[in-house]
Amino acid sequence: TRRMFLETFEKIRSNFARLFRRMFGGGSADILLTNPEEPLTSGVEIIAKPPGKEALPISMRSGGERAMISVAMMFAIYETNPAPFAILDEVDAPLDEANVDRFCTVVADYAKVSQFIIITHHKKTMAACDTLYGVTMQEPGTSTRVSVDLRDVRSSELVGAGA
Amino acid sequence: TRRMFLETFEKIRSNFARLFRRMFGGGSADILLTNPEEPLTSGVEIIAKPPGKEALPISMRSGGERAMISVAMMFAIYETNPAPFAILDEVDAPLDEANVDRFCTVVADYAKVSQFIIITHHKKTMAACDTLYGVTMQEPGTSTRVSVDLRDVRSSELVGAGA
Amino acid sequence: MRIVKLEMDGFKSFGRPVSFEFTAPITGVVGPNGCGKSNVVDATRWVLGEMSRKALRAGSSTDVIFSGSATRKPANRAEVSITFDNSCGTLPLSSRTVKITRRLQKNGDSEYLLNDEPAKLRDIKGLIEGTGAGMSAYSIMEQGKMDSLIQSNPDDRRRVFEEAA
Amino acid sequence: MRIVKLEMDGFKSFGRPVSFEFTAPITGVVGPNGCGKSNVVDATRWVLGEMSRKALRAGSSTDVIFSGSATRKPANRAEVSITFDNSCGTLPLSSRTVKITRRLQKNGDSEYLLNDEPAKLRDIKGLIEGTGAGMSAYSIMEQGKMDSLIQSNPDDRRRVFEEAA
Ligand SMILES: Nc1ncnc2c1ncn2[C@@H]1O[C@H](COP(=O)(O)OP(=O)(O)OP(=O)(O)O)[C@@H](O)[C@H]1O
Ligand SMILES: Nc1ncnc2c1ncn2[C@@H]1O[C@H](COP(=O)(O)OP(=O)(O)OP(=O)(O)O)[C@@H](O)[C@H]1O
Ligand SMILES: [Mg+2]
Ligand SMILES: [Mg+2]
Repeated sequence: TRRMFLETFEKIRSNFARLFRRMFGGGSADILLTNPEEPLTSGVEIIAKPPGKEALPISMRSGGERAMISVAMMFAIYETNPAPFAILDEVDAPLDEANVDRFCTVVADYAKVSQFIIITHHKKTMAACDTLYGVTMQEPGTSTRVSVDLRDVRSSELVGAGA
Repeated sequence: TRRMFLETFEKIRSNFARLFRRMFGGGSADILLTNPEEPLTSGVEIIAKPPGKEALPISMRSGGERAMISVAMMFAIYETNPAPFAILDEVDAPLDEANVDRFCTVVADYAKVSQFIIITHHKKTMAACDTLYGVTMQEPGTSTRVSVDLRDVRSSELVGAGA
Repeated sequence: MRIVKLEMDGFKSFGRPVSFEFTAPITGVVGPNGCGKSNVVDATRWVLGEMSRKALRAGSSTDVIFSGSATRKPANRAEVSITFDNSCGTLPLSSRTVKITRRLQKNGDSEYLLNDEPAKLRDIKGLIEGTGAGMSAYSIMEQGKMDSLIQSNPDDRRRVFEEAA
Repeated sequence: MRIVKLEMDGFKSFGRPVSFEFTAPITGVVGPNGCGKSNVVDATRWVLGEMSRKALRAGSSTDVIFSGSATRKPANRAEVSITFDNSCGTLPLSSRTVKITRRLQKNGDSEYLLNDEPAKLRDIKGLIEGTGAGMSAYSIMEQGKMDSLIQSNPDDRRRVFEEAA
């Protein structure tokens, strides 16, 4: 209903503004109804201004920036109704090392409340996990679970093996 | 025209079959016209069978497998008409380390004929390049070129810093 | 309402039984391309009642049954079980753990089990969705789908917000 | 017909002149998210006559002009130059190097230069495309666009093949 939508929208909006600043280490962002008179049929505009940059349509942002903005949006929505568990499948794929770090820090925070399962190819993300499972095909075409030692990942992290 | 399309199609088809085997270290793949009677309006079916696996619709393949199939397709088409230069923007993003290696080996082969410019976040891909340029924003919002020493990348590769 | 365990057998690439225990706050799942990581995500969606074949990257519903490999025959049925820790009483059942099972036969016959007893899908869905006013039972971000949250189409975007409200 | 040099000034995030020399068989371009790597790709497409604003990730054609930053004023015009080594005589010109320049003013005025002399876009396009029977002048695979080569829509796929034929 209209009031419920507007209430939730306002919550997401303030969450998103705060989360964007956290993911980008500054700057500002906002979401606006293109047609505030008709919220239930209105489109939604996203304005994102990374630190030091001008506000541009988000279609002009880079692959990694869009991924960070998506993560901020995902958690902005999540905060209005935290799910007991969340599965993230390679959301860190386009991120550089500094952004993978920020992503992991934000996830670690929410992991105090919800359980996270994260699929990744990034060593930094692996190092941020509490437990690691490997999924591989020792027999071609058939999946099996293997144990992966976090200590191996973390020590290779220390010698600068990054994503 | 019909004959030209069919000739090119057959070339791409045989290139693709060979390239798939190279990218996947085996298996087989094929492309077929869904309506061979009407080649100029027919759709194209792709059948891919990685080593040890059954033939499945490619929508069921993983992100990384689809990326490898796309690379095989790109070079299959490229071989019918090699362009003097090619720019690849983060095509290796979803690949695991073994697939990044195979991708780099294939690119190195074509680089004997064409000039390649590769944008990447993967250290293994960087190590396979002859020269590296860094693009960064020392002043926020303004891009500059910086020099990146391949030797730093290659030495971190030797201590096992992977993708 | 934490996940305790996920077990699959005959589902997609899980040609033999595989199980995962999720006890930590953050569990990482890693491995080479095409080896089954996203299939773990599909298994979770499927056992919780996902019907959309597109969301499961399948052409027809029986496509999720293990179709065999060079060294293993196809499976006759797909089965996935998910076990939740219910000690906080979030789910309106008396048991400390709640186990949901979904099974699909080659001929299309489908069944659901709740704590190993036959159950109806709508009861299971009601269980998961009824854990509080419009509570989101789970949050899944699929591979390559993150961009859909910031769709360039303002109407698609509004739909994302509507689902949250 | 190798690229020798790419220079940009006022194009997208290149608020001040930047140039790249491409002499090696494989040149890698690396750097943090959002710093301008894909903008180098956009610059290459743009100087070679790309008109599609969607392909350039722009809303309107003047969106490619550097719009300023916290510490730098917007640019009045965008300019990109690409220089090719023509010693193999691929391009039907007598000069050893061929330089193509594209300039766009804030007011929308657009101009092209060939070896620093005013030229028409169609002459430049003819030059690049006319390097042999249907020769592909360049091959660009954009970030996130690889999947379009193996589109699930059979008709989209056929279009990919048609372009090759
Ligand atoms: N019904 C099925 N029967 C057998 N194998 C299947 C079935 N459905 C999917 N697969 C297999 O699962 C593979 C894809 O697995 P999945 O998407 O989980 O990979 P992944 O580990 O996520 O890889 P990536 O890192 O590339 O994303 C397909 O290549 C296919 O071999
Ligand atoms: N007209 C413009 N004026 C100023 N800045 C612009 C303009 N157009 C694009 N940009 C900037 O370019 C950035 C995107 O750059 P680009 O896509 O090249 O990043 P990238 O290095 O490829 O990053 P990634 O690794 O995430 O793909 C935008 O964030 C924006 O700041
Ligand atoms: Mg996957
Ligand atoms: Mg980019």
